[in-house]
Parts: sequence; structure tokens; C-alpha cells
Amino acid sequence: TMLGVITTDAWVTSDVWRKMVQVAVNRSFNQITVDGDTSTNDTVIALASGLSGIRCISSLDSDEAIQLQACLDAVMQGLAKSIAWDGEGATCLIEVSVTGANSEAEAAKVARSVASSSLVKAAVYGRDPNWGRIAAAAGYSGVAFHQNLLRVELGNILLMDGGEPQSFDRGEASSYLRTAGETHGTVKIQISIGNGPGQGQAWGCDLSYDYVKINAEYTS
Amino acid sequence: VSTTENHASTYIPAAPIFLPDGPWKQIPGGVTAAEGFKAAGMYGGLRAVGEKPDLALVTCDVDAISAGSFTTNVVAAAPVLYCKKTLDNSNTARAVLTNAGQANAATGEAGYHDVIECVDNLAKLLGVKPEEVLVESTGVIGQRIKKGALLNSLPILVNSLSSSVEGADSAAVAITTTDLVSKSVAIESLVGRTKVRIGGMAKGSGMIHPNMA
Repeated sequence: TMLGVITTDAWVTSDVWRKMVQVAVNRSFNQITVDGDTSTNDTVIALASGLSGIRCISSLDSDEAIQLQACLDAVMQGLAKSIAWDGEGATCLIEVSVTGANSEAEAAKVARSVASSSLVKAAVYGRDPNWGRIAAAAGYSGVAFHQNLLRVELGNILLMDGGEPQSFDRGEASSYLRTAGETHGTVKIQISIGNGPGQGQAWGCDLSYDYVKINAEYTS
Repeated sequence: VSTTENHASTYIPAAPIFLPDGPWKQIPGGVTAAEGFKAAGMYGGLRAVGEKPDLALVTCDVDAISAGSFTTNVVAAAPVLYCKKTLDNSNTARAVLTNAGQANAATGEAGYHDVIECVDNLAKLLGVKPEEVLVESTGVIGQRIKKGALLNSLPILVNSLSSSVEGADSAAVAITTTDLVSKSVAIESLVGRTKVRIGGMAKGSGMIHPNMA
């Protein structure tokens, strides 16, 4: 289960606030995954006191609303990433960034599909730069794209381009993964699926033996 | 048994927070950074094992504009059903009560009434209307909340409320379950020509694939 409580002293009308919060949730908490299990209790509650002295934000299109949305996205993304970083048994955070999609929603869907893949998660834990699993997870996301446009980078190492594997230094790629695991750092997977304007991110963590151990013992 | 505030806030380490770049600066304080908010966290005897804080409260001095996003899992816990209904009826709220240890999910009518009883008790202590109190729960599915222990702890919890960083950090620890770290952050930024603060806390480590709406 994830729970969140968000507070601000901005002054916003109810309908604008409720829309802004859902947009931010879609760009943060709804883009994380540890085990693919959606809880019975997931909740985010967001409260705005209006005590900052700002004039009331009553339109989503105003400059103030756009600035407040960016701040709200940032706080929720910061918290969401810390949940994925602290995933049960995790040794590192996995950040999947997708560009070139037709829309933000499609990019987000591909990103979350890759971050959710048990095979990708296990490969990261095994320090295996397994581009094939990343390509497969992008391919079954439900988002249509031409496979010849698929490009995959691990950190700054190009694994795939034009839909085909590139020759890369496996040792270097594997030690990139190992360093992230040893420092509880971040593994960055960058994917491009075409030339569209849509981009999105998702966050997860690697799949370790500890995840099974923790959940074989902790009864939910 | 109540945990003193500073002990609660350091019970587990804080997570590193990876904020995206932008025209803001990170400030201390989590949920209490923004004007008008107080928080507290304490051990109320709800957890099955250990004495890690397990009861958190966040309050606002004024009627705060409220919003919520909830699991779309159709097996939804009693606090989720209660909050969705309450947000439908009211645009504002004054408090969010969170318990860790029991999820109060799959607990039927009895579980729902437990939520109502806790809300009524807290509303009286805070001097607000019941529909201005929201509730979050996390923990073992199928178990009702330990209502006696929770109700006995409410006066201490309310008296522990503070707008300090420790208040926010204590609350962030008290909402955790299998988390190894607490998650809390706040930022300050110019919105228009006014300095605005946004803060938050979160928990989560397992059963994580949110699809909230």
C-alpha cells in the first residue's frame, strides 16, 4: 500500500485543486511499481490552506496554476520515487524515460510496462544489460509503434537502435548496473519509440531474493 | 504509551528525495512546511510487533480545500470508501488521521463503523465537524483497527500536534509499514509573485502498483 498526504498554503478553488491533484498523481504515484500488485488502500489526500497570501487560483490555464502544477508534480514525484527506491528487497531505483510517443499518456504506458517487467527487474538485479527484455516489455505495453524505430540506452550506453542490438561493452554495462546496486543508486533506462512529442517516465526497482523472502514471511 | 515526538521522528532513517529540477528550493518540514498545518506521530499500541510509531495526524488551522485520489481496486478498504463519500459531500477538510498496522480492508460494515467512531471522537477533540476529518489506513488486510488503543491515544496525539519539522517527521514515520525509510519532502517556490510552500509525506514498499483515480 501507498499512502500520501500533501499540504500547501496556496489558495485554489475546489474543482481546480481536484483536477491538479489528479494530474500530479498520474505523473507520479500512478507511475511507480514495485510488484505489480494494486493495493486495497492506496490513497493520496491533498489539502490547500490558502494562507500564503496568494490570490485565489480559479483557472487551470492561469500562469499561477501552471506554476503550482509544476510544484505539485515535483513534490509528488519526489515522494513517489522514494517509494520505488525503498521497494521491498530493492538494491536500486530504476528510472524509465520514454520519448517519441504520440502522447504523454502513451509514453507513460510504455515506461510503466518496462518498469513493471519482472524479467527486466530480475536482469537489473543480476546486473545483466538485457536489452531484449526491455524491448519485449515496451512491445507488449499496448502502445503501437514501429519496432524499427525502437532505441534503448542504459545509462549512456546504447544497447539498441533502429530496432536492432548495437555492439556495446557488456562489462561496462554490467558494472553500471552493479555500481547502482552497491550504492542504492539509480539505473536509468532511456527508450525512444518514434518521433512523436509524447514523453513520460516511470519508476520501479530491481527484483531480489529478499522480495520473495519478505513476502513469504509478512502475511498481508 | 505515547512516543515522544523527537524519538518518533528518528525511529527509521529518512529516504533520499530525488526532486526533479525546477524553479523551487527544498525546505525542511514535510507536511508542516506550508502555512497553517500541524502534524504528530506516536506509538499508540496498534502495531502487531514492536513500538515503532503507528498513529499520525495532520491538521489545518483553517478549512482547507481538499482533494483525494484513491485505489481503483474494487476490494477497497473502509477508509477509502469513507473518504470518497466524504469528499463527495464536502470541499474542505481540517484533519487527516492515519493508522499503520491494520488495513481495515475486507472488514465489512463493522470496519466501516470503526472509521466513523474514530472520526467522531477525533472531530470532538479537534472541535471540527466529522465530515472535515479524513482517514487513511495501511497494514494487514482483513484486520479491523485496534479501536480501543486508537481512541485512547487520540488525546495524546492531538496534544502532540506541532508545526515543527519534528512533527512532520514523526508523522512520516508513523504511517510506515514494511518501509525501511520514511518519505517526507517540502519545497518553496514563487507562484505568481507570492512565495508558496508545498509539502508531503508518503509511505510504501510492498503491494505497490497504484492505479488511483
